[in-house]
Amino acid sequence: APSSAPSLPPYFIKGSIIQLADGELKRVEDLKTEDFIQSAEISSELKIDSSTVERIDGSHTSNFAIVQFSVGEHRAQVSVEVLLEYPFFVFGQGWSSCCPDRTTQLLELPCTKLSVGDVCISLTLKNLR
Amino acid sequence: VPVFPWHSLVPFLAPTQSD
Repeated sequence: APSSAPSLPPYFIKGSIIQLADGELKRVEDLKTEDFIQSAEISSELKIDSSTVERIDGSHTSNFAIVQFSVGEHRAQVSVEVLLEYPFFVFGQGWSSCCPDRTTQLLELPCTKLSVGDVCISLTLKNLR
Repeated sequence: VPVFPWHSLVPFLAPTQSD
């Protein structure tokens, strides 16, 4: 394995403590869609956008996937390269990744398969006026 | 025990400003 193998950030590991915008603490595996929406409503800088998965290109040999999203009402095209086990939060569904078996194995985070058409929670900056 | 802010869990996808 390469010595510079990338790893996921620690907050996706099951049991990690997450602070919502109102100060409430929850475990990462207990987060609900409403927690993100309500936190964004409180935030002065961030807003929730809907990002629809349009395409997933991945391979187990590289451990990476390129996920193409259509973001927000203007349907801007954004592509991100992530580890296969990187979890995204799908509206009304919860954590999902390109390879949920790896996510469950590495993070113990309950996870479903990310699919084309899924609508993920993402963030953008609020318009500052 | 570390406490992480909620927004660190969400990818920041900034659409390009086209209009």
